[in-house]
Amino acid sequence: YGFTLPGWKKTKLTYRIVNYTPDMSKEDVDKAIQQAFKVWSTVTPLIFIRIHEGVADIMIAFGTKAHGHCPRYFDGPLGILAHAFPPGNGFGGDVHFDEDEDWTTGSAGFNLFLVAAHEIGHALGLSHSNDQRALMFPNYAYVSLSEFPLSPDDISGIQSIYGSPPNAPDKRPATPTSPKTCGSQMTFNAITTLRREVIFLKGRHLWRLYPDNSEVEQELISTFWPTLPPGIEAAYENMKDQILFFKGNKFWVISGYQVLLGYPKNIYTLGFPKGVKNIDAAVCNKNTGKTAFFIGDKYWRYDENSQSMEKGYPRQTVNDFPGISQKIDAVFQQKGLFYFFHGSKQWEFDPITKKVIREIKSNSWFNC
Amino acid sequence: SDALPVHPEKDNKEDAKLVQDYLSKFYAVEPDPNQLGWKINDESTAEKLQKMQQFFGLKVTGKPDTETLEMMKKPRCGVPDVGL
Repeated sequence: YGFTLPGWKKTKLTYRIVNYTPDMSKEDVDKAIQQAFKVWSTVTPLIFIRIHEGVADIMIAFGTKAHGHCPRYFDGPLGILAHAFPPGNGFGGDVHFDEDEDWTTGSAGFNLFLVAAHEIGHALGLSHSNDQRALMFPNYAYVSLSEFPLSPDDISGIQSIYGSPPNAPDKRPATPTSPKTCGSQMTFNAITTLRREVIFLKGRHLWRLYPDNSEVEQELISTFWPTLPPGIEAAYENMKDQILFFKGNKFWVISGYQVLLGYPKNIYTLGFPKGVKNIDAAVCNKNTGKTAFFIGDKYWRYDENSQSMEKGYPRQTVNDFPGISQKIDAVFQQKGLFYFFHGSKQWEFDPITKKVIREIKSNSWFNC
Repeated sequence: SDALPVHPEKDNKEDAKLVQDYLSKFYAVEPDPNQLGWKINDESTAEKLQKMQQFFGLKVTGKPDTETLEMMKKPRCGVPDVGL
């Protein structure tokens, strides 16, 4: 992390939303900004008060190209999304969003809550972090909103300026909360086997479990693989005791818990055409040495022996996996059977009889 | 062949502009927005490029290689990465 001292001299700070984007309802903008401030008040003694007139410590506005007297300009769609100024008078603490972007409450376009939380980090005195898992990393990265967006690096940075919250630690988590595996709507981004283990991934967390003795261990992905980004989208174990992780059009290969040198590589090196932007799920059938890559309602098949994509693909998933008709979040193989995950459900599928055996809840592996 | 004519010189020009814009925005010392006056930043392009590659954990070559250009094209925050 980095910071620009001295930071604000007071713990009660005011903010004002000067104008709005037409991309979102006013209520959604208000909520996104309020939630973004809450992220920082959770881990510091700071208190944020909204005002509707006059000059606030943190003035928040949307603008395009050269906007007002701001010395920094925006650049149209993409490129620069927003900027903010470190604590101080005048522009100090102000946050500006580029109205030429598509602001949203979800994962499409740019999520206003996530960008606002980053920019407010600047308005409080943080500069950019070169830790790719940090919210204060310069590049935009969408992470699941069920996750607390601050990484340990962000929290260390802001607490080095303002200290930690005065309340007893049990009232406000000084460390990020993580998804509860036994929540009724628990979903996963990617699942893979690793020898006798099954590894479930979601956001920046992973759970390792041994199906035989149902012991579960939860960790941050970065604990095992610091160079892997959060939000891995697909993962599978190949025939060579390696795991492949996919995010966007990149993939990493892990062997013996080490990320192999030269990764990430583009998925195009596996034989995907340029039109493929990311992979939803992947599984290698250990009985045939063929890997299925699922994208939307279709799948591709890759021959691990010849290390090449097979001809005649993509094919409709449902034609070769009857009953698997939804977009697949994650899939893995266990004792010869496939487990397909979508939302809070999973389907146990027999690749020999090509039948769905049963439908179960996604978190059935966690003995909830 | 009916392949589209390739304009390597045009691509190079665009890449060179992308690099210059990126480095001047994020790797040049920024004057304080509340005070007039400029700080002259006389680091060379290669030095700034090396700083950027170091920051993003890329191979530090001082040259605009493919992965460096890819990183520069990603949507990001407009605050400089070095000394405000």
